[in-house]
Amino acid sequence: TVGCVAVDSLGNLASATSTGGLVNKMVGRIGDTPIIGAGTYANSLCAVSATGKGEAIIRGTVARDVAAVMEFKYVSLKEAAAYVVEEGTPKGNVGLVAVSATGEVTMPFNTNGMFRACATEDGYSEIGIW
Amino acid sequence: MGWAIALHGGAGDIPLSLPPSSSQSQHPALDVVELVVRELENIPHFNAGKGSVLTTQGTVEMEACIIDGTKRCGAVSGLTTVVNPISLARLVMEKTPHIYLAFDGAEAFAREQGVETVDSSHFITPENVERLKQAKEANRVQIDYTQPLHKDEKKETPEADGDSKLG
Repeated sequence: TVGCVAVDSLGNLASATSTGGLVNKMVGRIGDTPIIGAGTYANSLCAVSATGKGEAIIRGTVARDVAAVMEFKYVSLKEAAAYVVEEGTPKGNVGLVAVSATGEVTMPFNTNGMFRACATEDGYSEIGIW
Repeated sequence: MGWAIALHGGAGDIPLSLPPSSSQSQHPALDVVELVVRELENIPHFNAGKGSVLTTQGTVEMEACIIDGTKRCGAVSGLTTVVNPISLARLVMEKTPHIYLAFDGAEAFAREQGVETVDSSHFITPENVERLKQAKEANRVQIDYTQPLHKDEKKETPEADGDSKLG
């Protein structure tokens, strides 16, 4: 699975995710990626793109949960995403990238690795695997 | 000494403040996420577009989704010939009254919109044929970067709820 989230200088948010799914999956199986609120979500607060075991991400409505925790618990994107990844989903199944309307970036995961990279206007950038 | 790698983009008297035009292309966020995912779909090392993992029948079924902060969104599933699924998802968002098109309907929409399509074999890589073989030997459904079973590891019987513990 590949994904990208972005917030532009006008504060517009967007998220895009694309995948081939799971190895050896049944023909006709749909994963989390095209399910709005599971693998991909955006609203006026944040944009989220998730990856991992689709069935766990769908059950956990992961991408929507990040936005909902921000919205209803009034916490930062980083805290909301950490909560969803650490508390809301089974270990070893989920990773995500997300940005907020204020330009915050977070890339938590509970697997042993996630290919990831980010850059922000103030010059911060990060590339990582494990 | 283990592995090490370094790369550069050229040395010289690079102006500290690159002209804004080169650092900011003025693309809105929606264009940026689509363009980045298109690039990643075209890299065979990632599980999307070319390099998608295979179903139990050795076929490719790709899916994608795009959404913006106003919750305008588009999603596609079950694609077998579309080179960039993410761009078709964006066309679903912008050219139809729906959110999600799948399988034959999505393929027909792709032809109607004139997006680039190729034979399914374009997406299949030797690495993914090998991955599918490993997954079948282990009798499991797995995420693309799952390590092959060691010889002493027992075969897995998929759990009833569909969640393979080694997935």
